[in-house]
Amino acid sequence: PCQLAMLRKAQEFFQTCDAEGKGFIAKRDMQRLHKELPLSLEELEDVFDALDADGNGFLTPEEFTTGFSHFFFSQSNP
Amino acid sequence: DPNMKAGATSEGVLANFFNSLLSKKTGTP
Repeated sequence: PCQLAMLRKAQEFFQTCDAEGKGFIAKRDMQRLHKELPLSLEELEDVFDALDADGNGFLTPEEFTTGFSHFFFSQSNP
Repeated sequence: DPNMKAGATSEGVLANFFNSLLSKKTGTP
């Protein structure tokens, strides 16, 4: 159940970042969040690079979910 | 160890990012 909750949240956040519904997140999608989140462009770029495991410049739902799951389970299991 | 430091930093920015998204969704900072 915990994993299901995590997957739902990851999907929800992915859609927040991928507002156009392309199926991937590009760096400019991440930079667009600058208006909505209290993070600087530099921080958002760091987030993107941290999530972009293969470094191809696009975040897939799998990469996003992997990054989110690390955060999610580190929060729920201190 | 620079690698460990980089890992900890990216963990920090990710935590910050996801917490911001959570706050945005729930409306509670």
